[in-house]
Amino acid sequence: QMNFTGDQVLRVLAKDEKQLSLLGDLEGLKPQKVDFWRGPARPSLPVDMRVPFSELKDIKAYLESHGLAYSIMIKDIQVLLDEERQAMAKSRR
Amino acid sequence: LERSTNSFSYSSYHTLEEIYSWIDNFVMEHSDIVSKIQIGNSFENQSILVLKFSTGGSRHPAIWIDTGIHSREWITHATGIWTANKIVSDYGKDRVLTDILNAMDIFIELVTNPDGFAFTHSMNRLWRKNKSIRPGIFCIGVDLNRNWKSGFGGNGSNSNPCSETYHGPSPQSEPEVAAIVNFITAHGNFKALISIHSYSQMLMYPYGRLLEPVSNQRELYDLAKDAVEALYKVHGIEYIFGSISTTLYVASGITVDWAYDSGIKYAFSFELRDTGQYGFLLPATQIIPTAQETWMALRTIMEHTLNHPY
Repeated sequence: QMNFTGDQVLRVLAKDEKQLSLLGDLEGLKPQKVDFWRGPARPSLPVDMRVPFSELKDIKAYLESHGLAYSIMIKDIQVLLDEERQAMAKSRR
Repeated sequence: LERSTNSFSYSSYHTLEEIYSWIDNFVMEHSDIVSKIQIGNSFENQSILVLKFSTGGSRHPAIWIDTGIHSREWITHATGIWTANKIVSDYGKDRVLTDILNAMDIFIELVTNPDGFAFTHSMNRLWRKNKSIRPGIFCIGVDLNRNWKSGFGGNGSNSNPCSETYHGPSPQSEPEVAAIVNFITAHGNFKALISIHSYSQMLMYPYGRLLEPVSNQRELYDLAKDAVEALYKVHGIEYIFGSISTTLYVASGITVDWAYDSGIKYAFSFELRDTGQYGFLLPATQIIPTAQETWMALRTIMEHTLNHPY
């Protein structure tokens, strides 16, 4: 199983179409590095993206440099995955 | 593997093998009303299975429900399994469901993307696409919800094979999509299609590829409103609703657009719980509440379909 330790899901609220487009650019720049859970659509909808731990510093810097406000929705994906696997194992027992 | 549906935990997530084993037991235990149909094979040669709920008769009008076209959306498979069990439990007890099943057949495809789903268990929990590979292309998989022959390759899909929304080389290039197209087309009497995704808590109707409203937009809007109200009454969970392109985003080559363009007037797409706290990693403790509320919305759509023949 792939390990997602330290990977985070960031929620970004774009203020306008220009900021949305900057988020869309991320997919073109790093298609395998940023995984949009909710892709850029319109300013009223938040964008959720999973960012690998190795890319977090760069992506957060990109967001901050373009004035894109973000919050951390999931601090460490692996913690949730471990809980999920434990629940499945417990259910099987 | 769990050997009887009585010992199956509906409040847990399960592997592909467990679900397929459950299907075999379920069909055996309810052979008067449920049968299993293999409609094709996946890219990696897994069986593509559909449950058929029918009280008899030939070529009844039918309702299609699919879950798990995006493999990481585990809550959808779990909701589908619970729903299948709900149908056999409530037939003969719930007047609305009984009326529906006496007049119509219901088809449920629980694991629409079996290769991707197996991969989420074995290797990468967050895998979305199928597992098809092509010579000379480095990246794996096609987004099965961009591979349909309706606005194929348009806005909201991607030509880059490494993208999560890669539409594939041609419409219906993927065996998982082609199997459904062939089955529904050959049947020829589907009246409703409901494709279940997660997450975002939304109920939507066509189009995804166009901002323009469909011809029966008012009817679909009113029906979606009724469905989310029925859903809300169960656990107080709020859904937003509207057309896909105006509610979520523009997306081309999607299931419900194809269904609508193929003459299936009641085409809906769900995005189940939650709104982002857990996203695709919704805890198993939320499976049953999610399924319970989704059932009331499904029932509302199916009842409307029954009462508005066309």
